[in-house]
Amino acid sequence: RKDGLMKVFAAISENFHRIHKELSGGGEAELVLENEKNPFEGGLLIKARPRHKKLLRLEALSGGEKSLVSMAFIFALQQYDPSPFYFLDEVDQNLDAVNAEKIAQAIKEHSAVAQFIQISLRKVTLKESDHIVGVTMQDEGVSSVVMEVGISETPEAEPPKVEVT
Amino acid sequence: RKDGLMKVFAAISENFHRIHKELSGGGEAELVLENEKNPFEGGLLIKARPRHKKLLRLEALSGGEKSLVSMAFIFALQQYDPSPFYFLDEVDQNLDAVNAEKIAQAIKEHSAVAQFIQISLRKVTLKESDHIVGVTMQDEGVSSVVMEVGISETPEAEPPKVEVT
Amino acid sequence: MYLKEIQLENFKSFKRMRIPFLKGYSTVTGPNGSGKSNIADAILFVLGPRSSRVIRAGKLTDLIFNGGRSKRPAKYTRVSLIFDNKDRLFPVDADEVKLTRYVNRSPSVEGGYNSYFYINDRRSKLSEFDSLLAHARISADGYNIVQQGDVANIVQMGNVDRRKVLDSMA
Amino acid sequence: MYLKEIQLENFKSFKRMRIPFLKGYSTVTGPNGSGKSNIADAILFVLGPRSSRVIRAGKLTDLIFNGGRSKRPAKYTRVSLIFDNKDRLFPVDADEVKLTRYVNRSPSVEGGYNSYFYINDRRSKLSEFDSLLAHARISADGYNIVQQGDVANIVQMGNVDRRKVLDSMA
Ligand SMILES: Nc1ncnc2c1ncn2[C@@H]1O[C@H](COP(=O)(O)OP(=O)(O)OP(=O)(O)O)[C@@H](O)[C@H]1O
Ligand SMILES: Nc1ncnc2c1ncn2[C@@H]1O[C@H](COP(=O)(O)OP(=O)(O)OP(=O)(O)O)[C@@H](O)[C@H]1O
Ligand SMILES: [Mg+2]
Ligand SMILES: [Mg+2]
Repeated sequence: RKDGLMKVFAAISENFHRIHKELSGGGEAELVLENEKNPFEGGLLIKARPRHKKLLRLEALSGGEKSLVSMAFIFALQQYDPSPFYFLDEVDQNLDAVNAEKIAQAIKEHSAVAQFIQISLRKVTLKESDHIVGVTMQDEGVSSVVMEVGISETPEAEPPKVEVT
Repeated sequence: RKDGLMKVFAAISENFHRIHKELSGGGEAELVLENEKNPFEGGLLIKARPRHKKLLRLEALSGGEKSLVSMAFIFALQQYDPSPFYFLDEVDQNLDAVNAEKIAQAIKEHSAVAQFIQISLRKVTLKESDHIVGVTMQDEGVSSVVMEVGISETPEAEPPKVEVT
Repeated sequence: MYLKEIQLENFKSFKRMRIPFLKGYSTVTGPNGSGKSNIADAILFVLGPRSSRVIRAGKLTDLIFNGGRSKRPAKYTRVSLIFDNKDRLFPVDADEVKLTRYVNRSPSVEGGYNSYFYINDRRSKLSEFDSLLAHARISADGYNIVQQGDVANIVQMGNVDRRKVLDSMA
Repeated sequence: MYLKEIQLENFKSFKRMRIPFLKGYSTVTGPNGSGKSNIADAILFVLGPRSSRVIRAGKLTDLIFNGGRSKRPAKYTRVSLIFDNKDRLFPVDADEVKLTRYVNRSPSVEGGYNSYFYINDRRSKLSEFDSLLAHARISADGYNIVQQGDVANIVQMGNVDRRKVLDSMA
């Protein structure tokens, strides 16, 4: 049991370190087991150093820096045990335009080997994707869906004012 | 003591109901004391019904609907005990462009009687304000500030690439 | 293998809807409260019958369409996920695999509902479902499906809870 | 009464900076990690000495500039808030009121730091500070200052904690 966990830990922390460096443009982050001898007695810590800064407690990072750490952790797990399809719900909420775009570009790259479906309100994200699906609630309390909404109809401009098909 | 709380409760729940209706374009929301006879024995519940929908448990609301409920609660508290200045940090994260704009317009109205300073990454919010302050970290790990950044330099376009004064 | 279509009947804010998906990278957008996250819940409803991931509902029957403003509440909900199976990642000899879950209100039964599973419209047991999903490495646990708010939770959760995420991968 | 300027010296990611503010509605923007929320922390540092609202720091000395990538960590931090007081909301006979807080590392003292307060550059006691802020109805408790993440917390917090917010207003 311990061997199993240590093998998973080694592979995922290597993924995590590499992916965080890519997403944050040079930051350093690592996964640390609180108790390496008896891993099941302790927890799993994350230490992160954004680019050009000192090592910080996780709490002292900014909202966006925390999101990048989280996304690096999620991608590290996904790459350890690949699946044919992924669904992400508004993971770009805290990110500025540059970082939201970086995440979208990373997803675009991965989408060559697996299907990605991502819910987003951000234009910088929507324009990276191959297809956009619009969801509206025209009728009282009932949702409907429109395929291939154009970018100009996206939220930053106005919510999709579309005829429901 | 109980009388004091009941007086505060009555005034704030009235504010809350009115403000939520305005922000959500017609939704119904209310504050409910778990134990009206002995309020200190119970908690304070929020019940909300978005426009054109049935009454829902708070957990079943969407991310954006929850943010509107929270903002209505914050504004209800602020209007009960007015202060000369307010500071809001990225309260528009979960909101689509229409709701982010509604919140910004509500702040604009209140800013006639009190000073509001709001941190935001969203263009729809920045364009409602009278002044925009840009923060950047050009030098390694050191923040600096630029006054009166133009809208086109805002995050949705690109982070402010400005000469640091 | 990819998810080709989701068919929703009386699932949360959806009455009857077919949502086609394409390979590659799709995004879903729309106003607050329009029903985007309900699509993620529909996927979890089918893929994660044993999963502890809460579908933002108190009980399973909260997932059945409640009538919206003025319609009558529905008595059942049915969600089907249609996967392209040309690469036979699912050990089923068919180009498409349709996984369906059906729940109806049934006050006379303990728990107040019935729950049935179907593979290509043939009734099947939960264990058949489980083994099919395990073959294709599709799971509702782990972070193949990232719900709204999960990103913030990963940083805020306790260190032991975070280690448990790795335990489940071992 | 409004906040005219914030002066920061060695406060978190700010070395020396004066940030002027105008009346009405101002917004602050910039990339992730650039230092926006640190401005909110600077305001809480001065206005909320007794406040339980955590300034995302373990101990008070975590607020002192740590040197960034290659500079030396500073030994002290000083933050001043300058308010326009033409309407005499503060019971001080001056058109401007400057509230300053100064903290320096001092390993020989219990707790490892000293903390001093100043009103218009005159050293004062914490109780003077408190009474001045109470007069102007400026408080670090309640929701005059909404930190990043507070919006989500209001819905997620327990019902009793939410009631306690009202208790503090009564
Ligand atoms: N059983 C049900 N019957 C009918 N409608 C329901 C039911 N359960 C939830 N809803 C509706 O679904 C809505 C929430 O939808 P959802 O969470 O998918 O929104 P969203 O598009 O993700 O919005 P956001 O951008 O704010 O996250 C609620 O407002 C509610 O009206
Ligand atoms: N004592 C300190 N000395 C130097 N830098 C510090 C100190 N404490 C925090 N920081 C820096 O402040 C940064 C966080 O800044 P802040 O939280 O204000 O970002 P932000 O602009 O609000 O970003 P976001 O948009 O992601 O919320 C950290 O990356 C860290 O480098
Ligand atoms: Mg949602
Ligand atoms: Mg911030």
